[in-house]
Amino acid sequence: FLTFEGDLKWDHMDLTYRVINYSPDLDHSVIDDAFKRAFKVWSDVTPLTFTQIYSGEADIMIMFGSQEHGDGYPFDGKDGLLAHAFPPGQGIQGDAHFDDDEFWTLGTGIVVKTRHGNANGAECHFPFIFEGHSYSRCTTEGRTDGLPWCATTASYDRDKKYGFCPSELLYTMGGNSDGSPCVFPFIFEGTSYDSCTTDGRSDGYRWCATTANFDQDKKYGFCPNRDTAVIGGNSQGDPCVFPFTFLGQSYSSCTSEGRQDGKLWCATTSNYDTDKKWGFCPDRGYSIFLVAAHEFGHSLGLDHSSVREALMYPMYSYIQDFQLHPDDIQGIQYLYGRGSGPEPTAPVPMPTEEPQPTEAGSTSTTEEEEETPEPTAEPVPVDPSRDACMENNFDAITEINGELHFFKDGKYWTHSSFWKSGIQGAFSVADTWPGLPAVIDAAFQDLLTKRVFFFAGQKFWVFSGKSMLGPRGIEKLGIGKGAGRISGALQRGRGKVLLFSGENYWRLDVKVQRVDKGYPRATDDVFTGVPLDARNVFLYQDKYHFCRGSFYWRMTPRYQVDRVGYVKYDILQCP
Amino acid sequence: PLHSKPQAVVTFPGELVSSLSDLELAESYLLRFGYATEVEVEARTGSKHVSLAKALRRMQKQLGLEETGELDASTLEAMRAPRCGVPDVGS
Repeated sequence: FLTFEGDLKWDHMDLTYRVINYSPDLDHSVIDDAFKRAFKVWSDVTPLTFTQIYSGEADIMIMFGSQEHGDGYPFDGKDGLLAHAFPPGQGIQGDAHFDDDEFWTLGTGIVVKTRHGNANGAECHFPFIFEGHSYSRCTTEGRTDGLPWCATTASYDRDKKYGFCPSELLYTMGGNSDGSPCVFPFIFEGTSYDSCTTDGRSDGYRWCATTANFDQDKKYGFCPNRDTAVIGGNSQGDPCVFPFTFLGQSYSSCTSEGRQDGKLWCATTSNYDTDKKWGFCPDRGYSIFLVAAHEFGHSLGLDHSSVREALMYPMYSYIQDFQLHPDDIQGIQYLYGRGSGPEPTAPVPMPTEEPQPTEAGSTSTTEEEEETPEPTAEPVPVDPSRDACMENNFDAITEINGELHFFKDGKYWTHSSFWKSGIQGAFSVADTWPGLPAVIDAAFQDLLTKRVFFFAGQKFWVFSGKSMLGPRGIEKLGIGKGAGRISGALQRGRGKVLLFSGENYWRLDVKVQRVDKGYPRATDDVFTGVPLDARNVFLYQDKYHFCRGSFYWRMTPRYQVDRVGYVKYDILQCP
Repeated sequence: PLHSKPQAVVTFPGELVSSLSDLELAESYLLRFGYATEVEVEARTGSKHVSLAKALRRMQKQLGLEETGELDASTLEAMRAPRCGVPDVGS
């Protein structure tokens, strides 16, 4: 970790913060809750306390803005810079700013919080069933007042639970009208408007009058973003219009036609060809909680860390079940001490019934599991007759000791993009890992201890160098008997690995060798757009790879498929 | 998964298409996040490529990338990744 020059820190522990304005992407309450949780990340491990105030000068002033927003450090539109913050001190010091050209969510897609209805402000559940039809957006169907609504369960027909979606017809934000809804049409500078507008403003925020005549009454408010609000393009915040015409074709949902980067977009009028009004469709967006927790680290005096898994690492990556990294804790406690937070819990001892490894080796798990010695590089015989480029698919693919391993029928090949030595092999599985069956389903290396886990059918083996543990039944890991073939694994850091089988995945705690509660989960819920019958799943160069047949789908840590290609030509680099 | 028919590619109005070359992207990134100072970048144009390689290596080290001193694919990808605006080096 790093602190700022001179170990800048606050001279008092009871800090205050104030949210000056809110992004239209999210309901106020969702943003307030995210900021509260983000501060709690730090107060849990220090004596610091954080109190939200609603007027006057707080220690940490929080605002959303786009491009140049008043501090001389402009943002840069969608993506790129997400936010910044200043180290502790007076005035702008300690403040945190968030780029409102980003699409702010909780990291996994749009958050549509309802109001009124009978669901107590619950979020929309997409898709939902209404009168037998499936809806994946808010709808005005069934209403005559044009107010968009959604169901807050999977089926309105069954549960009758619903709420109204964010829209300017329901309420406005900020301004001087206490949230009253827009009045259309309204007069502004003599012109009549029948929708929200950015006219008259330089910050791009959409507003409307809350009486029929702004010129006369000067009453206004800012428009919340609807669930189909576009991002960027030339219509920031305007809703998609479906169907729309593009190059003479009609589209009733977002499309990537016309683009090379695969990004989904839509028109914000019914005819793009004539009006040229467009924007990007909501994607997974950035987690306001994770970005805020990082920026508040700056506000408290932490600079960037070079530890990739640390919160204070400068690049964004979405983490589902966030936990502060030891590097962050050491940094903040270096500045402010430990506080009364919970003592770090002792590591859970390994399950005792695990048989002792056949060879003399470490059996006790120390605080930091001893790293398994690298397998001595005895020369392993090569079978040049077997060519990886002739194989249509592979039993398993995984990275071991920095080299991709491709397993097939008792043989395996290695490929290293680092050494540029191309494909090595075919080697014999039995020579390298004696005791393993010829055909395996999946494998992964535990990054902490370098042990390699192999799966075949309902059994698994654990290799530390040449010494083997197993076979043991996967039910010992807590994976139900009904689970089929394990198709692959994704290392998630902090001793967690996702195991995939069929359309589900489990999260394995490698240290205690048990899957966590709350699993399995549906692969499609998080890993959208990849084949659900993938034959191989593996982590490579920090991206998730799902293979089916001779193709692979590559997914970024932000769960966006950014490439589809050929395993042989793109990964193995076969001629 | 691979499209058979040729794709019409459209230029969308108002799209902030980055027209920066890889080298220009690298220079602005290294400058913005404190890995290079104005002088070092000027020196580069005076055929002293050493300074760019030095700044690249500094950035690669800080971000945990492979320290090649070259503008390789993973370095460029890191430069395009969404991130915090606070500089990594300096005030």
